[in-house]
Amino acid sequence: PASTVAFANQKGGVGKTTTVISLGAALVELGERVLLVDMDPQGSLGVGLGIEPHSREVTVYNLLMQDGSTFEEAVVGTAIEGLDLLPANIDLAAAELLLVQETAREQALQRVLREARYRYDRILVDCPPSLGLLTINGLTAADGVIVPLECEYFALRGMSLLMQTLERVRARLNPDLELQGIVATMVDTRTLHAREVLERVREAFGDLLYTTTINRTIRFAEAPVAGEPILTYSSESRGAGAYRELAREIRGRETVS
Amino acid sequence: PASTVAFANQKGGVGKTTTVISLGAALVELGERVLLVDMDPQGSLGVGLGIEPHSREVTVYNLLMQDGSTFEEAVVGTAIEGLDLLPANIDLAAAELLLVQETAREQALQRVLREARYRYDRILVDCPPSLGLLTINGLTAADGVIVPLECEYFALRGMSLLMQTLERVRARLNPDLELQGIVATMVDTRTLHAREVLERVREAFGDLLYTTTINRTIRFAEAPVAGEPILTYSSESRGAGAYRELAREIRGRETVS
Ligand SMILES: Nc1ncnc2c1ncn2[C@@H]1O[C@H](COP(=O)(O)OP(=O)(O)OP(=O)(O)O)[C@@H](O)[C@H]1O
Ligand SMILES: Nc1ncnc2c1ncn2[C@@H]1O[C@H](COP(=O)(O)OP(=O)(O)OP(=O)(O)O)[C@@H](O)[C@H]1O
Ligand SMILES: [Mg+2]
Ligand SMILES: [Mg+2]
Repeated sequence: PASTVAFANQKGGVGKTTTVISLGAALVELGERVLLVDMDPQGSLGVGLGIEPHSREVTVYNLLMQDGSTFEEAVVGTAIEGLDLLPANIDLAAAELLLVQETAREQALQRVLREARYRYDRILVDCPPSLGLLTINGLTAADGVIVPLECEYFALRGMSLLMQTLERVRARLNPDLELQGIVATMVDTRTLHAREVLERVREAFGDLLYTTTINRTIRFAEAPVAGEPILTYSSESRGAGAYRELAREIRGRETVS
Repeated sequence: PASTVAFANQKGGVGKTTTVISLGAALVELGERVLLVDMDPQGSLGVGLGIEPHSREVTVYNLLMQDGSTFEEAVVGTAIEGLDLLPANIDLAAAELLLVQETAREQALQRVLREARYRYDRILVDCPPSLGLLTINGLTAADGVIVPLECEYFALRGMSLLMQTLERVRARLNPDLELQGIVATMVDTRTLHAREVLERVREAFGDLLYTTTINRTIRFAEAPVAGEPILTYSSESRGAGAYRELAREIRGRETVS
């Protein structure tokens, strides 16, 4: 079955959605069949891929609530052959409240993906900027978690909380959950501040920090307006190249371990 | 009593916390007594002001849950005379789940601030990056809301959802809630993309967009490391000046209306 990876960080705006879209497209270039799953009621994954999430009748919400909808009704093809999307929209915000009362509320996404795992090589889950039930579902359904981290102080300070949450999920819900790595995003190599924060992350997390870093470039903000990943929007750009490099590094680490 | 303003945007990383800290400090410079209230379990307001929120025994959480703690026990002075903080930490995440079952759950913060409003000229509430119960509490307790908006596509797309939420809060919980304005943050005047998005915001929201815009500068990321607002960390910087200008514009609009 497909390996499932959650992208989580409760700090907002650190590049979770951009990483899921860009990495997904880069893995497809390497020949993988990839499913992207949006667990954020903002629906940014769909927006970034030119798919209007708010007009979809059936989304991940319906599958989580088990209202009889099927995976086939919810999943959407993207403009990239081999890259599918399980979209979210504002309905998902209701799931967070409704799931609280359900038994096995943390395993709702795991149930949804049980069959889908046989149709793809990899499933990437985009989490919202919080540590609530939607993110916990993403972490419980996943084999591993990758943490996009903007090199700034608030995000750095938030890491201990995130690590505690991963530990709690591992202890109570998903013993095999592995922290696969931390990817430094939006790095502005010209500033001392970014270099200092990057150094502190390297000291604290060592090899967990991917050697590939993603520099800040305006191309990332432009690509969603065109509704496509930077990999196709600006294929020769440094930003596209950085995520191709990250995809190779992630696959390289898998064969080693 | 003090006018209470919530700073809300479910899009993450758009400058909510930075705006609350910077604007708070600028209003104190103009002679106001200001209370900052953190409704985000990340506790960034405290972190940005050099106050360690995770070591506080009594925070806004205890007051929301009415466990017998007093406002005096929770409130913390900052290094700036006239600027106080009601801190939050991870305990607040529990409040979101616990409050769901309570009656009048949306008015918990309103009750907490009822007396405090007589000790300050202005109360600024920092909301988390979501439209859940903590943000709804902030909007219900407030007279007005200011929306920090990064000039990027995902944040722009999120505005319709935010406006719908404000409308719902106004209809059901707080009829006097006024959208005071939208402040463009992290503006990179060199890029066409930022100018294009800014133009779209101006078309969609007209006078609601403050004429003061906050440009992107690394000073904002450096100030939290020093545990102080940019107003004191780098008083002569463009970033500090921009928030002084915003404070004057906000007060100027109040005398007119
Ligand atoms: N390397 C980069 N350089 C410049 N801009 C970037 C980069 N990565 C992402 N961005 C931009 O930064 C903004 C935030 O990124 P994104 O929305 O992916 O973060 P997020 O963590 O998913 O946010 P949220 O917490 O709201 O879900 C977007 O406008 C995106 O286009
Ligand atoms: N005008 C600016 N120029 C450059 N950096 C900025 C600016 N405003 C804020 N920042 C930086 O951007 C990052 C995000 O800002 P901030 O944390 O205030 O946003 P937020 O909306 O409160 O995030 P969250 O959604 O996680 O609560 C911080 O590192 C901050 O220092
Ligand atoms: Mg996102
Ligand atoms: Mg914040």
